[in-house]
Amino acid sequence: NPLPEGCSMLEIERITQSVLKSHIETSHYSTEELKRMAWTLYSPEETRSFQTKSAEVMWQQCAVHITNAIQYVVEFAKHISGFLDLCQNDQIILLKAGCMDVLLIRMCRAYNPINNTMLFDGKFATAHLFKALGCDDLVNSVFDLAKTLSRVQMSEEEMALFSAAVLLSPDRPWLTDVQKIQKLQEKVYVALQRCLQKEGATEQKLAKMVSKLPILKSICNLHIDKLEFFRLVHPETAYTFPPLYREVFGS
Amino acid sequence: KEKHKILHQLLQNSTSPVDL
Repeated sequence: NPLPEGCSMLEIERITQSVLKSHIETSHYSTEELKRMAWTLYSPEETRSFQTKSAEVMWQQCAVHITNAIQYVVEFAKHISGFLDLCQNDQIILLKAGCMDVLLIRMCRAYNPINNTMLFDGKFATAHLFKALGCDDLVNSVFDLAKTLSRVQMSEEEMALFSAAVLLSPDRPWLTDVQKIQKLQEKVYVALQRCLQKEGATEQKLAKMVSKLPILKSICNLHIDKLEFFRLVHPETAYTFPPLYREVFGS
Repeated sequence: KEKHKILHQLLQNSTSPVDL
């Protein structure tokens, strides 16, 4: 893997460290905490109480959680070396377009493949718990993605670099300085390749990660479709969603 | 800028997420 032009090994190392540090500092739970919580499940009664909530209440609750997680992704982005050197227009475009991708990648940390459950509001939940949302296809896609991503067994360093690479996608529409972002992404991918080599992983592992990108994109689009439909049916509730959520997922 | 007021604020402030 040749180094990008004008880029030293020292710089790749600096990027690796900054991205990993940022990922760890902006992850709500550490891997140890997640391991400890993995068997704290919602009881059947608790699950039923979520299932019998109204769609409005459940959407509101999920929107609040997603908004909270977005704030962490913004902080993650800010600490990736080079991100804040981009013009603010591009920073906002990258975040609006990529924060859901990063959230989905991060979700596989909070997924337990043994019982197909995911951490939600302090306990692990099955996909059925989210029935009231009226988006079974979206919820099932998220769980399926978490399942396939967890099989890749990314280390924290790999996940950090993969998240950064996805966030720094130069093909997002309306970007001003595509070249600058392209160079940054290239460096992050080199850092990811070096990290995989260091850990003795095969080339296939990177291919497996990259092969998930179209699925990430389709889930992001599905979320927007579902949100638009919800907005049509329940405009007043959608208006009370957290302002940051509306800002990021508004048209 | 007005449309993305909160994102602008988050990008400019130096607080950590725990303070948000």
